Amino acid sequence: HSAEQTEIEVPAWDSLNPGTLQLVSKLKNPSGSCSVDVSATWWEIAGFKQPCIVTACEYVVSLWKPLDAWQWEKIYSWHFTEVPVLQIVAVPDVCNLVCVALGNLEIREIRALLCSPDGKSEKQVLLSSGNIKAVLGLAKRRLVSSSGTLCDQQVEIMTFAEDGGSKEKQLLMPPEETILTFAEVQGMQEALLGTTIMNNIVIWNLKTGQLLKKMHIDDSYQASVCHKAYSEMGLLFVVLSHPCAKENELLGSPVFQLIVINPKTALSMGVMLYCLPHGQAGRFLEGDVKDHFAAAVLTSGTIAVWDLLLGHCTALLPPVSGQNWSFVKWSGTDSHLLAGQKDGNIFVYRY
Amino acid sequence: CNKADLGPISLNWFEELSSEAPP
Repeated sequence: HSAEQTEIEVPAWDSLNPGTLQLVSKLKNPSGSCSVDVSATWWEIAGFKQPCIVTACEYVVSLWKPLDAWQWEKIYSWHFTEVPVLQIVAVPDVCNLVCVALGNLEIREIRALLCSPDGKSEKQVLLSSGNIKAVLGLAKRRLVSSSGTLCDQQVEIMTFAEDGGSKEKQLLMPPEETILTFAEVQGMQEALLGTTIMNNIVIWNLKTGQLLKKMHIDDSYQASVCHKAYSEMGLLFVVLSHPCAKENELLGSPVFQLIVINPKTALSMGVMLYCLPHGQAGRFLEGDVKDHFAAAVLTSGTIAVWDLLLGHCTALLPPVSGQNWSFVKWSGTDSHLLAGQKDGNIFVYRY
Repeated sequence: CNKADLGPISLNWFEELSSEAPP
């Protein structure tokens, strides 16, 4: 890639510890429609907050409560008739609320899914609609979304009330280019990052709505997605994924990358490339980063997990029962990995 | 990588950028 990259030793596939991922549970969704996403959330059941799993098929979102011995029971289902579900939008710090993005190729609606105060029936509330480009749930019961393009682009923060309805809305200054993704800055609740179509990273002050800086990153990889960021010693460290990265003869396939940016000067450089082990092929399809662990579904149908501190891939999960993996999420309620297949099977792994 | 290539670093970058950026 570039001379700025730290050289790393990539372990071979057969040296990875196959015991790193341990299957603890499996959920079978019998709805029959295509499975699109999974997430974990807290839900109050019989007076206790419980770590639940949310599964999304094209037209049904279901909430599963834990039973004994890693079994799960479906307790609520929300149905959609016109527009299919694209993704679950996990909102940290909320209980009894799930957000979903609906649309065909692009997001057309964001809805909050709740249940009635007596817990007997499901409810849904339309939060926003239009040509929505990107959405992310943020700490302190907030949700950020961008809609429109270029001159009419709107970036909005919505804060939820206890009952899940939208309590207040605030606009952020839009950059003059389309936003692709958002990412929080760990430990800085008033800072928000966005990646744009022009390969820039923008940073906002969420308290004032100011657009603080536009920082251009290396053009080696197009359409990079920002997953996580943290600030240390005056520098901003950002974990990106590279869906369009080509295989590099020396390093293999770069799936994630850690870059460092000086927000004062907007100068940046690559710190680490996270590549596939030798003998493994595939590009980034879909993935999730939590703390210092990154997981990705590859175009080969395999899931790969990296320890971002160690710098190399620590686990590979080949397709199970002949079915490729189609999505992967870290559970927000514990240290489990949730892996899903298109036919509705969800597997829970302890990492 | 070499930190010097990134230019002068400020520990208070967020506050400084907030005071410099248009409201």
